Amino acid sequence: EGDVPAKDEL
Amino acid sequence: MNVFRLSGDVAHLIAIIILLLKIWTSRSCAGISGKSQILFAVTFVARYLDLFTNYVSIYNSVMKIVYLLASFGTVYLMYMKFKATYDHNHDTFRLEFLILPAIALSLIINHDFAVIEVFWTFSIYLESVAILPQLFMVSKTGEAESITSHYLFALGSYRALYIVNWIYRYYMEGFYDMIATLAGIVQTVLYCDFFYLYITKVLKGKKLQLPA
Repeated sequence: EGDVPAKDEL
Repeated sequence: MNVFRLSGDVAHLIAIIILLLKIWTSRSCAGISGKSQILFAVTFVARYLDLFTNYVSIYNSVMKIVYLLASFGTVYLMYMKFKATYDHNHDTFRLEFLILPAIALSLIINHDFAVIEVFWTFSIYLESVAILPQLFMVSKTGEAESITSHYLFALGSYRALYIVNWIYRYYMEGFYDMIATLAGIVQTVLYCDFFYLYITKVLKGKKLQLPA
């Protein structure tokens, strides 16, 4: 779970 | 948020608005691939499943809703309101050739085998090839209206600007997402041939016509 990049883009 | 990312989002928004305005004002969707538009709508739905679970910012949520509404609006205009003008004889790309590999790949190569994450990954893979039915349609008819070319240019610019954004974020924030980046590069490469024609023909006032 920790290596999933944050989804802050569209 | 940096200037490249913001420009990319704006280019994406401009592309969507150009398309909606073209269809609405000309009362026609001739030359536009309904299949590509369906793929974009599916992409947005699959990617924005996190709309209510992963709050980022007002900007982020509003843009997601706008993209969703606009893509559904486009599909509605093409398949319902202006259905008679839809050029389905030239829109013959087989969607399963894109959707099935995107599903398979998202199940195999993802950051985490979790429902939302797999849907997100699927949306990334699908978006990277979603324009193919449209490009196929242009190559089949051998030409595109100027307004369709502007749409494609804005849409291609969006992903190209995102690549610059990813390079910037890598160096400034140490942030990177290999799946989004590689798929984004594939997506942008698909537009290269079109970019070349756009710059050498459309910007010089000529119609986009493919060499016979």
